[in-house]
Amino acid sequence: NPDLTKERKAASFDVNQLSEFIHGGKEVLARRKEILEFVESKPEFKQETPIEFLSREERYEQQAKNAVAMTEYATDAIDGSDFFGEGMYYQQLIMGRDLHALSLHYVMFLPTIQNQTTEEQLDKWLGLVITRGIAGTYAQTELGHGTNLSQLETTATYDPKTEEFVIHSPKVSAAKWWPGALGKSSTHAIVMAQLYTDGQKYGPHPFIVQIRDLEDHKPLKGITVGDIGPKLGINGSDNGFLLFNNYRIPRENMLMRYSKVTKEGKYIHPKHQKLGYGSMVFVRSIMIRDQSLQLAAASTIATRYAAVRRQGELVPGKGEVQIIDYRTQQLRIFPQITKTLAFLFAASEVRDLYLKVTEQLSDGNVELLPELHSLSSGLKSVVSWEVSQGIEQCRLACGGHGYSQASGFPEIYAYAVGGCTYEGENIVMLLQVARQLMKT
Amino acid sequence: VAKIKSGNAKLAQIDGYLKAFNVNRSSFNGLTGLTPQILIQDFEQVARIQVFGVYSRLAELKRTLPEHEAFNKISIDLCRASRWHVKAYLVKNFFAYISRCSGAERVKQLLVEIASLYALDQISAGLAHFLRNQYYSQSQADQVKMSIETLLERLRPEAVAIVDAFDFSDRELHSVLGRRDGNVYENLLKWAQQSQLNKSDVLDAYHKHLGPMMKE
Repeated sequence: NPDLTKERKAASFDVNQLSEFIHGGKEVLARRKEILEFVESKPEFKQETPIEFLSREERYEQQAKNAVAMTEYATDAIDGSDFFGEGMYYQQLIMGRDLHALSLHYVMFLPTIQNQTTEEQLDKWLGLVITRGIAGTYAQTELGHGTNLSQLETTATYDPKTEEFVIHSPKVSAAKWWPGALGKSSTHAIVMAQLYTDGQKYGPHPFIVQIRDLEDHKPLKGITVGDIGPKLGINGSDNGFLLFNNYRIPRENMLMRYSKVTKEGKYIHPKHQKLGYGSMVFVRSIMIRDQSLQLAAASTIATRYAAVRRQGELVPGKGEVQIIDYRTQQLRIFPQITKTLAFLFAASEVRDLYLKVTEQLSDGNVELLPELHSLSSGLKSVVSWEVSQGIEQCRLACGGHGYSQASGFPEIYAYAVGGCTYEGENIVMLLQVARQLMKT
Repeated sequence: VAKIKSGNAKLAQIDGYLKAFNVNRSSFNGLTGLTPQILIQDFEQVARIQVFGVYSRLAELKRTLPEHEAFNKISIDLCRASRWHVKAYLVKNFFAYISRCSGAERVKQLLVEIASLYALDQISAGLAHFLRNQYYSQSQADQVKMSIETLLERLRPEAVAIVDAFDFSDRELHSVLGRRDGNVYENLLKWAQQSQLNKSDVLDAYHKHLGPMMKE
């Protein structure tokens, strides 16, 4: 398109230099190129029908097929030590903004197994997870409770006679609700449940629970599980519900790196109550980065289209004007570009701070955690809101075409706006920040 | 807050600005002579005023109400204080981050313009907070708007190249409107032709419902 070419020629700076700075160096950019070429070279990843034309079932099937191929090729395509950098990019190229049957398996199930198990538990589960012998998810949120974890209703009551926990959903509001890939794909779930032992309640703790038969994939007795239905976005994923009817699991299935329950039913407290904060900080830094990239995509689309689209002949006979020349259009789009960078750089900084704090944590120093935890909660809240509003501005900047799924905006918006409620609803997050600020 | 007021507080870097003294007037004077410090100071001032203001109200309410009720009563302002705390961090971090850019002078200058537009756009959206107690004068408020216009004009010729620097491939972007080659219209038509409704020229629904209606 001659207008886009003209724009590119008119720029006064070296695009590669800016790109290197944004992405963190020449090497990162080179790796992005290699990963893209790898994905495009594989016939399995050829995109025939655009996903927006598929039915929900077709989407789920296509994404499941892609997920298997994606994970099979993963070690050839990406540096395994950079799962959240190269890994997320690799996934985005194959899955787009739709996610898949194994999304929680890698993002939540695997890290929980790595971080919350004892040595013996790690030996038992890690191999199964990595070789995809089982498919896992993370079931925390319930129909009746989201962010306020202390009020979760699912119970795990220890029975010392059989050395088992009895997992139970006492009422319908206790149904686990939302976990990605829980509905139809996962065989196992990390379930957060209120721990009762020795007649005492000890609050929510994680348990690894098998929910489907490994032979025929049918739900096990005592388990009711299914898909929660269509959502605003991410419809390739089978977000699920899960109910337990006095379902028994061995004592060893409580994840016991920190808190423990002995064979006799004695509860042993964790050394540091705040240790759980660390992983939330990390997940939120990933979220902020992911959200920023959605705004980057939206502002890329709006800026390019504003250069291509011509509307209104201000001087008769001179032809229609590129809409990017209208000041109102600039005010709609350019601040979104600036927000993208503000958020992206904040995400990098929070991740680096997290790594610093993690080092201190290994010496039992939790001094910096509350401030960082609070900042990451606040950032998640402000960023996800402004990103969703920014995407909407970019969509509007494209006029009627922004309403078509051809623009990409409906998918981008639906994907990003989910961030306002998952990993903590935004207002609840802001109130948590306020609590810490008032304390300070 | 009590400790900060008595000068005994030890704060982490993220919260450190809470300890600084309030400034009566902003030194913002348009783009000429504008430094990151001026903008950072303005955001920190607004955040500090919000945090201390809501703290005083909370302390006042706690004299007559249980803590959770007092907290709920002013939770709108508490959220506002949290937002400004985060916004102050975002502005400060933006400038700190780009100061580490080792690229060409023009790239650094461009990043500063982008960061300044970010800060000024946020000020413009929350202007009432900056005008409070005449921290900003009306003339400074007018300069915010004029500075935004100037920056939009400066960024206009760079905009396409800036978004190119995000390095999206067409595969990742997944948008007909945002195609790298800009050939939007012909590809919109090609995309539409993939619609399930275009698999045949006449759909069953016509034979079942619309056709009979028209023949009645």
